Amino acid sequence: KTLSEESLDEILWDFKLALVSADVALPVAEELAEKIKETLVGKKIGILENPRKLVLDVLRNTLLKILNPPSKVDIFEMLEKNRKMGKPTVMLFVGFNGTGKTTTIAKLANLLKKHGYSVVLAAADTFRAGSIEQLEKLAKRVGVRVIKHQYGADPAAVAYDAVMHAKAKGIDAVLIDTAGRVQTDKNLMDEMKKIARVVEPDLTIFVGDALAGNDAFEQAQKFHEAVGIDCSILTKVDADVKGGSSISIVHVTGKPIIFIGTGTSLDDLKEFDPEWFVNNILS
Amino acid sequence: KLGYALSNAVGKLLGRPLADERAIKEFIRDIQRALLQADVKVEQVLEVSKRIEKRAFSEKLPPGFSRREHLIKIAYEELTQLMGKKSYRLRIKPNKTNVIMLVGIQGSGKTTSAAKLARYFQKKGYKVGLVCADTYRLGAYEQLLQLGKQIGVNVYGDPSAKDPVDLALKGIEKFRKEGYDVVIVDTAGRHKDEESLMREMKELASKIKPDEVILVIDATIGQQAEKQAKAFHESTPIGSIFVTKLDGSAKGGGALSAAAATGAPISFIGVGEKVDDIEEFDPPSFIGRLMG
Ligand SMILES: Nc1nc2c(ncn2[C@@H]2O[C@H](COP(=O)(O)OP(=O)(O)OP(=O)(O)O)[C@@H](O)[C@H]2O)c(=O)[nH]1
Ligand SMILES: Nc1nc2c(ncn2[C@@H]2O[C@H](COP(=O)(O)OP(=O)(O)OP(=O)(O)O)[C@@H](O)[C@H]2O)c(=O)[nH]1
Ligand SMILES: [Mg+2]
Ligand SMILES: [Mg+2]
Repeated sequence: KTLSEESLDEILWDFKLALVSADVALPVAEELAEKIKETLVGKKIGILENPRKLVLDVLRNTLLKILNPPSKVDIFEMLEKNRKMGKPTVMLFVGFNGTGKTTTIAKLANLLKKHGYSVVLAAADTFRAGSIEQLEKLAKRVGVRVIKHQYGADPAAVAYDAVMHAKAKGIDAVLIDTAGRVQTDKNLMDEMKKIARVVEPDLTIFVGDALAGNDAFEQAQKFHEAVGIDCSILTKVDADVKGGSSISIVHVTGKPIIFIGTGTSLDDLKEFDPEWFVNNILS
Repeated sequence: KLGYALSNAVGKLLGRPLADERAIKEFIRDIQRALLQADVKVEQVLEVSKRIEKRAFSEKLPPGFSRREHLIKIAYEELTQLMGKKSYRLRIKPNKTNVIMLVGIQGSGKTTSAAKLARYFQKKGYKVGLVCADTYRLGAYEQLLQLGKQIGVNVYGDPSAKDPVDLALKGIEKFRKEGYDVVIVDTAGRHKDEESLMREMKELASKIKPDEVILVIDATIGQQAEKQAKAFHESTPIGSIFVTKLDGSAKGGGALSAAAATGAPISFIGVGEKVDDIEEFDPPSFIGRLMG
């Protein structure tokens, strides 16, 4: 028998709903369905073969392929390479409000320190109440220094200051914390672009909330268009999420997710496992 | 004021030579797409679209209504039904210290919203106090303290305190003695699978006996909203919902599903990071934005 367009449409509609229920953004789910339809329409399959199972297999492979993009990011490889060249690895953290940037920076600083790298943090969120104190207290727990100015200072200046400090002291990594921002605010997006222009980070890291639905796609897309995301970290994965936002984020940026946040403690930073996410999304 | 996507769907429908079964089904599909993209729970989207479809095919055209107007009327009515109760206004009881407790998932905007609510009630002439009962997040007290300073509202907190219940009771008592009308208690972020935190929230509510528990929900939340909200509601009955970050691109469909799941009305929305970026919830403009 052949797979008709009609039967495929019906099967794909169900799968689209399943993907959306798993928090894959609707436009991404629709795009995936279209691609799968193009691949399978008119295809000859065995009399006893179950078309639904065939679509599921194709979908599973497609999702795995998305989560394993060709561009790879190895933080430790980068740190080693830069260390040999005597320069710090500069990482700029950006993202929407409340996604976990500041906490994630502390977690990563903790991880790098455990692996024997020296780290300095930049308190470049000079806007939000308590942002500098929050980073300072986290830094104290990790045992790393914070470069800060005062509230209202130019974030780019704080970031630049931290990079200069790292260069002068031979520090391996500079982790720059920035204010949360909505991607629809031109001024805030311009401010972020300026920070990136001034410090030329080795890595611009997008921090996304695993609980976000369609907006994960919007955020990743706009942040990527603005400053070029090199990789992402998905937080709050411990909150019983299906994890579909991982698909949206990697699909629209073409860049890998390098870590996931699995809680509020310093060691709640784990490696990203595409298989786990795909199984979860399709469960 | 009807959302762009909805009026687009209707326009498409009436652009056809016949408002036949196929055209109506496509109209329903367009509505489904708009609601799904707005993060409304999949099951709810299917329910609402079933109801719209049923009425579209079974209802007689009311006198004076065009097919177009009738369809918009049906869709709008069914979407408004999703909204639940109409405008809900938080009532401050006279001659007592009203306690408002904010709860919600990590990063949803509780602390910022606590300050916004304090300002909102302060503008109405009430004597307002803020209590930082978040004993986990580093810098939580400093954050609320700085916000309080911005608006001239006293903040009670103790960064060294380990017991949020004891801290909250102390803070409320202090404000009560000084004749405050409203005390807003900010709590630590938590999600439904952090069992001890959910138990702590339940205990906190039973001890401080709030006049209102407000669930703060991020407008960007996706399909997990309903499940999370239900779990919160089971631990501490939710009085109303505060939807934050609606100044972004998110439509808040998740918060809507949460409201429907808990039966709690939406009382306020957050439309920015500043203390004045708060609005009383207005169902028609929320629907308009949802479908836009
Ligand atoms: N459960 C859980 N909570 C997390 C995770 N990552 C961060 N959080 C919490 O989320 C809340 C917000 O974290 P922050 O680090 O302040 O987020 P942010 O992006 O810096 O916030 P803004 O700077 O205000 O935009 C805090 O309560 C964190 O403890 C995670 O992986 N799991
Ligand atoms: N754009 C926008 N940002 C908001 C809004 N409400 C809160 N925020 C921001 O969201 C981020 C998180 O806000 P918080 O008030 O720290 O969130 P929280 O729920 O107290 O976080 P935890 O205590 O860690 O659970 C901050 O950057 C706030 O400025 C809003 O309505 N719009
Ligand atoms: Mg931060
Ligand atoms: Mg808070």
